[in-house]
Amino acid sequence: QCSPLNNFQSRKATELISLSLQGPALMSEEPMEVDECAKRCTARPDCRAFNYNQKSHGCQMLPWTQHSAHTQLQRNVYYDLYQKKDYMRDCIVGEGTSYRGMRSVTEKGKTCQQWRLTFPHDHRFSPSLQNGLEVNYCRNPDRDKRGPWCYTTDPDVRYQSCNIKKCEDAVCMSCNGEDYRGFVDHTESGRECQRWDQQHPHKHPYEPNKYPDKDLDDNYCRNPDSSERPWCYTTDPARKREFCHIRKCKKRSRLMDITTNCFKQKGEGYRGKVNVTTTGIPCQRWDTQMPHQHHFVPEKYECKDLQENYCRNPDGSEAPWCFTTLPSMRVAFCFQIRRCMDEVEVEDCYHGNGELYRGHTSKTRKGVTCQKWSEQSPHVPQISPTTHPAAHLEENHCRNPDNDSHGPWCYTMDPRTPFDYCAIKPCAGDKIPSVLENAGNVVFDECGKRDERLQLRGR
Amino acid sequence: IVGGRPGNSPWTVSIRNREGVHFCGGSLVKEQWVISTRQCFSSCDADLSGYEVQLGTLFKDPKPSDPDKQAIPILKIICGPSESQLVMLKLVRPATLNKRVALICLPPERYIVPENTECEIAGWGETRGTGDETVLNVARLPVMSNKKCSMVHRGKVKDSELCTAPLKAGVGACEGDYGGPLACLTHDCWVLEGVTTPSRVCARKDQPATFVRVSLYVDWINKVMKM
Repeated sequence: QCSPLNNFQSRKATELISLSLQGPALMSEEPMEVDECAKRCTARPDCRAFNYNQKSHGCQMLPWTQHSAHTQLQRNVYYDLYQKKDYMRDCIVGEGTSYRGMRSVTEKGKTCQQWRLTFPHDHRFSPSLQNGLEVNYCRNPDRDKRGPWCYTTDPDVRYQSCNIKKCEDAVCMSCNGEDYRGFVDHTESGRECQRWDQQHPHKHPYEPNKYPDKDLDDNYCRNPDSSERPWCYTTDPARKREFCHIRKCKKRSRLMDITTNCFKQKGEGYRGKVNVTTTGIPCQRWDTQMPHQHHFVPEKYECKDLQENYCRNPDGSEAPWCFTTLPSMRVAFCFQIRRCMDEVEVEDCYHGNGELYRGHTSKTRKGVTCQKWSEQSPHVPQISPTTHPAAHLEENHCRNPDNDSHGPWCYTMDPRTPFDYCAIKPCAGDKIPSVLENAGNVVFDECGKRDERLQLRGR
Repeated sequence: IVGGRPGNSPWTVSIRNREGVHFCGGSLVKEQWVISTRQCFSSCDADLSGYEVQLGTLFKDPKPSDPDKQAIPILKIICGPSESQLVMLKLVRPATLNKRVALICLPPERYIVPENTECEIAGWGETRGTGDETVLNVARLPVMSNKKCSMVHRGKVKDSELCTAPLKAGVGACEGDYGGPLACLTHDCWVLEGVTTPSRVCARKDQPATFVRVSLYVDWINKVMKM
């Protein structure tokens, strides 16, 4: 049940355009389903990619890829681009007979001879659309065991292997392979992987747009759920998912922040010794299966440091967690571990609410540069030197023109964050009056009302 | 909720991760805005694509065919003033208000809830064997003054915190309820006076529970929605 799309690498919301003025007839857009388009392109040796118009269901076959000269990728929400994997991968599958990459240097650094030439080395391979012997790219037209090769431009060396790595060896995985972004698309038993963006033959929750940071590209092996190793759903209806064979890196990568007294981000680097849940329930040891059975066996998750019964985050959950010693409660977060300060250091201070602050601090507590008060981009300000002429809204300095009780602020240069508070703290010794006094009248509109009858028959 | 009863809290939302698993609570303050706690999220600019809030259902895991269920993806997260521990979640689209989904009022700025005001906590978290964990549970708690609370805690409770009195039978928020509301009835309206934050006390009989005092952050909440 392989999809015809399995032969292609996709780029969503992208169109591949030709910069040359004249396009061949191949370029016209024909209406058909995306699978049909893929099938037809696969069958045609002169088709290397296709633009698919999601809106009109138009299929536009292309004789080039993004690596070809005079082409350009262009963002276009209506189009998805599919390019044949053989032209895109820098690694080989099997002996590499289908390799159509652009490597043109041998393992010893010699430049390859053009296939159409018979000098300096005469040979019997004539280029055709089918065999892909174009320019001077490494190819394997004779099923050489050592993979793609070429005749060299050195008269003394007739031919040489290009030493292009097999896909399973080209990119290694560290830890449990959550970071693996290589091109293996078969399981260790040789089954072809199902595309992550398809729900057939196996229905699954790992839709690529739900997990943008997991790079669930095409049908490549990935590890989005912190399994032992990268895996994929298979195209065999009888076998839901299987591990893939991928080489382990020799060197360990230490990209995450290791902390012991607090945790950063999701706490995947937390290595402290807290061993109870937020509400004080002792954690179960990772090396036992009682009271809860689980697959987070310390030996299989070496780099997750599943020591003793310490709170850890081996699976990318929201925070460090553990299996609890209560049979009725399988897992619980350790939210009581404090978060490390994720704010920048402050150098200045303000009095009161900072409404009289006239300093030069111009970055937010996250370190983002402030937008100039007089600018209209990236945010159109509701408060500006024109609307608040007395507020000293100079340059992009932090100010408090609306007497915000949380201190000086500014519009930010981050398009996703309209405003934020600044990297300034209240001055030491400044007495903040207590708020524990009643406010005046309380008026509410439509909010806060509920059908009390539902309360009674809630069950 | 420990010591609660199945009930109706139409502003309480369930926050779900990419696997659809409930991990924290929240309160619907505007059709497109939910308030929760910082501790539930990895960072103030976390990519929450795939995360969603679930509203309108009493069941923790309702059937997909449940006509009352609304599931709305989260568009972005905005962290509150540093000491607040609050976050606001903007939803991809507005929730539809009906019998099962309602907004909760925000308190007036710096409003202090009078002592002994009856309030409610609600959530789909742990019950510690005191109730049905498949449904939304609600429990009533009376407000305690910060002065008394500080005495029991043997330490100063901050102005930005709000306490509820301990009851003889253990009643309180527990794992999975964090981020949810402490709603108090004022002038016939339910008002979001507090937000449940993680603490080491899960319905301990002799200890008051503390919440984030929302009234101190109403200016920020309104500013975020306005901007």
